[in-house]
Amino acid sequence: SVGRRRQPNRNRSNSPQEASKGSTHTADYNSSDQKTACRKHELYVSFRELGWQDWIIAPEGYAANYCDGECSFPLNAHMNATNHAIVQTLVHLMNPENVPKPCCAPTKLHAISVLYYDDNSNVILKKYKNMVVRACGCH
Amino acid sequence: GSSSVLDGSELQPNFMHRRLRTQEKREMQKEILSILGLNHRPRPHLNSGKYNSAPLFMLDLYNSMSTEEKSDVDQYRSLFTTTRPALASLHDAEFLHDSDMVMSFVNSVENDRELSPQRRHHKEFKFNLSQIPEGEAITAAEFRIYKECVTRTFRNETFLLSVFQVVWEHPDRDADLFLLDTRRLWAAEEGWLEFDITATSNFWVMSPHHNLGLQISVETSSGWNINPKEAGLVGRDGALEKQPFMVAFFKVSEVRTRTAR
Repeated sequence: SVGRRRQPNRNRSNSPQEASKGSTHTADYNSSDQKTACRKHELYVSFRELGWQDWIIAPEGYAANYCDGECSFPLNAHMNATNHAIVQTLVHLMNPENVPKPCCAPTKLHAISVLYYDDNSNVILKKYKNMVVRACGCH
Repeated sequence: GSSSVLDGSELQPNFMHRRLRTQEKREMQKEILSILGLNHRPRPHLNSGKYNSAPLFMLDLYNSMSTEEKSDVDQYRSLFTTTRPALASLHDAEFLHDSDMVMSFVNSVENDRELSPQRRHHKEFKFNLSQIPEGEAITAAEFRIYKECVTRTFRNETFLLSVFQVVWEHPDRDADLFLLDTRRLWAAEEGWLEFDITATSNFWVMSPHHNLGLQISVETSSGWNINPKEAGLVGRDGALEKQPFMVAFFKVSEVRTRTAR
């Protein structure tokens, strides 16, 4: 039942039918998968470019990063896929119209510290949790 | 354009991107301010120089935090003993380790008031604690004042420095003071003096109308009151990097959720 139907807009070679045809196709799948697979992308939020250097003393900005990419069957390639993401994928394959694929989202987040002035020229040093994406995975 | 948050150079080549419109940029700024827990962009008044003692102290703490991603106190210890113990001490490193936020407060007293003859040498200090974010509880607070060496005038002299909390002010007589701490100082001594004002700061936060500031007085060993400046204590007219200030360490006391805007 998993391979019963194929969505018209999914012309990438990662459907279960094609994946099961043989090793050649699996190789094709892997090569395209590498380009679009869920992974971390670099994104720098610059406080300096926002024109905030008069009140933010440090840092000048931070590498926030973001996650983007496909979480497609099979999830073996996605080393950070959660166990539930595998179940989610299977249910999606059985009912693609109603059940979404797992999401590409952060699996590891780190904190940053920001040093800034308030309106009274007092200085605040604050830790902000979960600001930097260190790793992405399928959830 | 070039000042947009989404800088093309940081993105993958196949990522379709565009420059943010002015309104979008404003919205983006609002969103980032919201992440930082701020309602608006602060507008500090930095007339007396950007880097006086309080920001320098905070920068010391910041540098110690940013060079570590480690978490145990021993690592803070080694960091503070091997790198730059100039302003921040081991004491501060331990507070820092347990804190979610640190805040420094500049002295907001601009002119000496006319005090009674008995207290003519007292110096006043006031700190504006009104902008402490909600949900933050003070775990430690210090009043810091710098002492310079004064051996020329007072060779081998010792001084008694007293720090008071101003409890109540009266229109017709001296304010009621509560003695917080005393310290004996050598004339030749030089460096930052730290006074624990944790209880006082918590009281000021709970009851802002009682925040009437601190006073200090200095006595010689023979019991004469002298101007703190004569004992080497740096006041408002001293070097910027030696200005007295207050620092408080906070722990988040409640779970903060961002509300929809």
